[in-house]
Amino acid sequence: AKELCKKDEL
Amino acid sequence: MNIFRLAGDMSHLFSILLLLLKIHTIKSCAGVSLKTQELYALVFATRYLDIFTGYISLYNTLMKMFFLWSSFTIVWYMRYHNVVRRSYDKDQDTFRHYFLILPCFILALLVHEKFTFLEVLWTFSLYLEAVAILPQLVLLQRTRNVDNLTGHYVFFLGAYRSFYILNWIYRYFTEQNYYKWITWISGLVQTALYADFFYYYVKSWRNSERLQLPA
Repeated sequence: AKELCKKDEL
Repeated sequence: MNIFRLAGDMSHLFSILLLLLKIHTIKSCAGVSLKTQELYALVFATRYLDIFTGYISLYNTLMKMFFLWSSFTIVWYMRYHNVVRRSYDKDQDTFRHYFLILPCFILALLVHEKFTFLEVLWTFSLYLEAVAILPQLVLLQRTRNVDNLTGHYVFFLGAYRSFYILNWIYRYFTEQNYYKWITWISGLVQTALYADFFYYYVKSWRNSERLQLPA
């Protein structure tokens, strides 16, 4: 499965 | 963190500080849409639930806490503060913000990256943020004569969105596997909503006159 992008933005 | 992202976050922070300054020191919220502020409070409340589930950096956590605190503080001031609430243009601020919430929620249920509680709420917050400025823009247009602080507030919010787009372009070219379609599209929609306002803001600034939006 495609890994989700890390939510490092606000 | 790149310079565009930092500039975006600082514009966002600055816009909120301007608004708090206006409300706290002048004790007035004339021209400010409570509907938009309530939508932002909902945006932050649904997006930053991840404060409890994941840690990115001290910077991220502190900013998230500030956005949460400030958005609820502004709503509190406008609704309940003895002096401030009297300056609220209730009769002009008539946008039905509930009509924005439901479609955004349905869209988040249909279009998301992963069907989990936090992920759907995160997506909902992105869609809602994209349109949350609408009640404010409608109010500005109705008020015609916009006071400087409110105009600057909306300008810096728009600047924040523009810097984020530059940040995404930069990250797309400098990082591997950096794709965020949902974030990008809702961010583009959001920034496009400011285009008209920007035009009149820059025009009034260049002619050094008060900001006036056409009816």
